[in-house]
Amino acid sequence: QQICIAICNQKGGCSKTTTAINLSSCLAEKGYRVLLIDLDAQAHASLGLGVDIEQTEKSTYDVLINNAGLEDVIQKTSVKNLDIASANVSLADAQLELATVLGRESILRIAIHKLRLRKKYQYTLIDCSPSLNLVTLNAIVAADYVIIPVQTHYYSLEGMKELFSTIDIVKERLNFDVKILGILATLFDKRTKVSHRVLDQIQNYFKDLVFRTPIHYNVKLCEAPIYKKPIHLYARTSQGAKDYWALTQEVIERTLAK
Amino acid sequence: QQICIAICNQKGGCSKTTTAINLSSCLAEKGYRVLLIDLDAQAHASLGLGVDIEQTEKSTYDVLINNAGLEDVIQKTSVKNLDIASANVSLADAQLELATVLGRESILRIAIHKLRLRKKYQYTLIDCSPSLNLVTLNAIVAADYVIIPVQTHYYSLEGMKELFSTIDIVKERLNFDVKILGILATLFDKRTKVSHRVLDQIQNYFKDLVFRTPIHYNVKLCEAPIYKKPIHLYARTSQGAKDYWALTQEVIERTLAK
Ligand SMILES: Nc1ncnc2c1ncn2[C@@H]1O[C@H](COP(=O)(O)OP(=O)(O)OP(=O)(O)O)[C@@H](O)[C@H]1O
Ligand SMILES: Nc1ncnc2c1ncn2[C@@H]1O[C@H](COP(=O)(O)OP(=O)(O)OP(=O)(O)O)[C@@H](O)[C@H]1O
Ligand SMILES: [Mg+2]
Ligand SMILES: [Mg+2]
Repeated sequence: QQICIAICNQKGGCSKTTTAINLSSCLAEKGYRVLLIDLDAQAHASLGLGVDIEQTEKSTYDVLINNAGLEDVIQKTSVKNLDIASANVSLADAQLELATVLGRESILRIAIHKLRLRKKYQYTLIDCSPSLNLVTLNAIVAADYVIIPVQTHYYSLEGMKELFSTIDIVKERLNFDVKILGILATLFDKRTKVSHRVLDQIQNYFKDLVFRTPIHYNVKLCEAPIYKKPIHLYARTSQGAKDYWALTQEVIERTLAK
Repeated sequence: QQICIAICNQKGGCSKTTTAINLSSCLAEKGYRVLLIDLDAQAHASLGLGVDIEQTEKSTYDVLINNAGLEDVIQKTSVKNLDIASANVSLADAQLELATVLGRESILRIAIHKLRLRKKYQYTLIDCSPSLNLVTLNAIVAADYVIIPVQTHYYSLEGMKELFSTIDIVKERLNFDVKILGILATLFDKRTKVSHRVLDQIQNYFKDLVFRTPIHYNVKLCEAPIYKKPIHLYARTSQGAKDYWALTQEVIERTLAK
């Protein structure tokens, strides 16, 4: 199998990158060959896995704009079985430069197809920036599945209408098979009633679409990137590690069933 | 005095709206006449102060695009001395519609000037969306001061380069007097070492520019908008209320000195 999962939500700071890093690392730990594609000019996924952005000549920007192959951009990480196609600040211009390109939303999908002729990754994960711009659209068009992380805060559900309608339009016109793999409740602070209230809201509204395990607020998760490590290597017994292992198990179940 | 303060940071979820609501409410409580201008299509400042968005015919979108006066858009809030010019989802289109308008970054400034011929507000605060687009530029061009809320998380400093260079360019070309009133450390979780580390980093780097009081992470602050109340009315003795009173005091000192 070769499955591609985009991690999307135009809301800032709802744990897309933390999910991208830790879900891909846990899948790699389980023995799958995993590629993480960083599609955010902020490059936090790349930085959090120890990529030296300054020293890396080509990035996903070159794949989208300069016709580079993904294989020219891919490097190993310190996590066994996990490779990364890193980002850099040039991606901030990609949105504008793609505007007039023919098939501008399909560039990444074609690049992944070409890569698959040479290199087999069982899981490809894409970390998106907090926007629904042309770069993020490339991720949704390339993906088999979308994971939507949502912070359990008041108002978090409202931003999702726009994301869902974007996915519907992509499904209708560009990628007929894309599906939502699941909604992931993140930054869940179990001591607070507002967190529980929003989690109930999410579960009542989206039902089986919601991953069973919410990702709890856990300080270890915001420390791990400082040490360039995924949570299961930085703090193996932490709540954060437990939550991401549980998510990984559920992602495997939901994707293998298809 | 009539002072205009824009609350800006293109990073999502770093407490712009929470700061806009509570700083403007505390200033109003101190007896100042305050106007809060909501410039975010998500309209969280408007919602958090109890505005019925569906029932409100005109919004700041109409001020930017349809030549409406701010006075047509302003309504009272349940907080004495605090009025609001509310937002709605139409603002999402303003960025594109403004692109070809002459003087497109100066529309709000002119609207505020016209308002001042009729209505005196000692403080006008502007809540911005998490972007540096044309709508946010209108806020920076209209402002005497900018407050920059920054979450005390790893990476939070990096996004600030772009914001600072944007303010520099505005200062150079469109608004020669705009100044940074201060950097506000937000969502400061004093139990975690990463929070302290980032706070030290911010204070070492920006020195006197940093407001003395960080805003601590306090659950009451994320509950207050559910009840459509500012923190000092929702939870008067909470850490969140204390922090915003301290900030208000410091904002008054820094703006009255000029
Ligand atoms: N479950 C968690 N517990 C504690 N901290 C977390 C958790 N998830 C994320 N964080 C921290 O919150 C901040 C934002 O998380 P992250 O970068 O993953 O969000 P994002 O959605 O990728 O943000 P952006 O929209 O800017 O790309 C980071 O400092 C991260 O370390
Ligand atoms: N100091 C705090 N303590 C606890 N919760 C907070 C605090 N500040 C903000 N929050 C909560 O965090 C979330 C994000 O805050 P807020 O909406 O103020 O950020 P923002 O910068 O305006 O976000 P956006 O970029 O989406 O406009 C909200 O649910 C809010 O209630
Ligand atoms: Mg991210
Ligand atoms: Mg806001």
